[in-house]
Amino acid sequence: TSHHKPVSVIFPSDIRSNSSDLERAQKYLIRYGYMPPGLQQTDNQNTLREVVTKMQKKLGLKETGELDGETIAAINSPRCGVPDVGK
Amino acid sequence: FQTFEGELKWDHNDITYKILNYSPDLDPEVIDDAFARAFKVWSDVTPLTFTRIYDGEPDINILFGSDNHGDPYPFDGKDGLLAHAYPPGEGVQGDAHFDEDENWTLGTGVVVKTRFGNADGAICSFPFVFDGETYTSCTSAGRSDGHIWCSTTPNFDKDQKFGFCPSELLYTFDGNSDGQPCVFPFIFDGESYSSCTKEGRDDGYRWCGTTANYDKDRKYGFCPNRDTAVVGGNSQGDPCVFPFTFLGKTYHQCTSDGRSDNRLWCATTSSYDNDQKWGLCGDQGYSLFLVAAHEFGHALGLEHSSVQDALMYPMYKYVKDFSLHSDDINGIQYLYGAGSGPQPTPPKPTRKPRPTTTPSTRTTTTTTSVDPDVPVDPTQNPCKVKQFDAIAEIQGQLHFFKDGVYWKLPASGPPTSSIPIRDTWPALPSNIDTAFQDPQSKKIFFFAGRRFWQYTGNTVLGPRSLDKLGFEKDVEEISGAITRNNGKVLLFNGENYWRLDVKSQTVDKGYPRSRDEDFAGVPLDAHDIFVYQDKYYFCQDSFFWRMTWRKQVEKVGYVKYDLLRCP
Repeated sequence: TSHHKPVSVIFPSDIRSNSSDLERAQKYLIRYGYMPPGLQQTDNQNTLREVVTKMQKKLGLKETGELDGETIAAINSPRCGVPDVGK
Repeated sequence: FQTFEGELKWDHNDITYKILNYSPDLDPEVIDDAFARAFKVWSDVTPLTFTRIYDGEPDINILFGSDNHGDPYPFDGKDGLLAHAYPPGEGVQGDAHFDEDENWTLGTGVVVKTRFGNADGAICSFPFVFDGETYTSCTSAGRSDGHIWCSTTPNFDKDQKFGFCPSELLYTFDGNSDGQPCVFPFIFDGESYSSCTKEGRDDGYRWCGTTANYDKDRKYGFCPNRDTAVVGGNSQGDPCVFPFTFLGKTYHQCTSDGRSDNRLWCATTSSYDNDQKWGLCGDQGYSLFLVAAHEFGHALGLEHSSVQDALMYPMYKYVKDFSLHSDDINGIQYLYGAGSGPQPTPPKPTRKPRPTTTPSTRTTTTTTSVDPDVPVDPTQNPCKVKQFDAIAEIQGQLHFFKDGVYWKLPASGPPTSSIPIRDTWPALPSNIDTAFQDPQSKKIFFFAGRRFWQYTGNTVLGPRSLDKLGFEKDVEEISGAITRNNGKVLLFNGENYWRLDVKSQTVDKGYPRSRDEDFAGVPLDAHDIFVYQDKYYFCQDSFFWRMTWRKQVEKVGYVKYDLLRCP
């Protein structure tokens, strides 16, 4: 076993924003056409649930309305930039 | 499947495209090929054809760009959003944009296509052994001129196959210098630069002067990424510098030290401690072919699908052996209809190769058993050649050319011994693209790149340039020839063909013509085209398509078994 203490360096530009899953999900839902900009300000849980369900349906995911693991993984996946809904 | 609102589609089937720039991640030839294959995905199942143009306004413009790249939808750096495209229409509509901040590969790691050397542009084989040492990246070891190279087989010591790796010392791309390499040092804005720089640009592309003074000559080009180029960090595109020091320790390869996410990184100067310049070492990257095929789906009128295995599903997923999902086929055929019928399918092998008991190379053995895991020397046995440089009927006998030698097909059985090309036609280079004998004059013509030779008996004329025959500058080679008994010969390149008058040695007016229109049903990327016993042969990979003079495909067979008669 190594007696050295592991060194961890924070590399420049490696400091990512500490945005939450919810914030990242809202950005994703707006960018890809599921939610109009500004709606996230209302913080309406029921509306968000509806929108998440719409996204899950569109992407062929299990429709839970929750930001569950599968949905978060989809949000973090590399993808095409063309919106899924709308123009 | 989904189509865009209003069912946007092209009102014509002959779609044109233009590649506006290249990514430094891949050799331009690899990029051209990836896009061509991506279009073929759609042309295979529709009546659509795709033609690349170099001038004028195409239907589909293709570009690479970072962040804000000229449209209202900026990219987002590495990962996340990979590319986007617009539905059919005028202007930006139909265009496809690819995020330069991605690591573009063919999906399985860095693709290093070589130039020059003796491997005919093959891809590097990593790791490889040279002088008993193992190398996992291109190296300048064994050379004193700084050029980096790699072996294109796992063992250079044994196979001696090599090529030079992309570097700014070998070539540049785009710019205005016609691919000339960088000249170091060069002057820009009064400053001297001894390596590629991003100065003077805001798009992150690395460039250099191709003369010693950019301020005076204004000659420049963009630097291809080396195989050790980093992704992200604060040195995008710069090569790793080995060895480098990090926290006082010296590193000779990428390391995950100092990171909690185990990703490999390197410094791009000799000391991270002093300069703090770094980037992540190349990963699997994203397949340009797969992403392009998806984006071209948008450019043709398809929206995202909800079927997770469909190409038009919005998330990226690497698949090795790609085939179009029925959902995609239904979608595109809903818009454009089906093609004119299935293409001939190559036959499946009916026999398994037997392992050889004599794996040694460089013998004159005529054994035809093949162990796919054992490197072979194809110059000794035509049955082991995967793809010939050229095939031609000369003096009634079929000739197979490869790497400086040729074989003649005997009356029965496979050819037994090779003949050095230089013994018969001493003026020729080792690798030729096409050969044919004019049936009337009996003159034999050979083509290699943009040069050609004419042999009449032992008398040779050439090399002369394709210009002399009336070919445009963009015709880089002749990939095949179909001779006729009227003093004319058809010469092929890519999707076009020309008719050459052998006597006047000029291309007839009205050419080039589209091969797809006049020779339907044979592969457009055939690499050997020739006439044998009055039938036309189009070879692709290890197969041939045989066509009658009425231009009907009558057989698809193996070059190895059906032409060479290998057991």
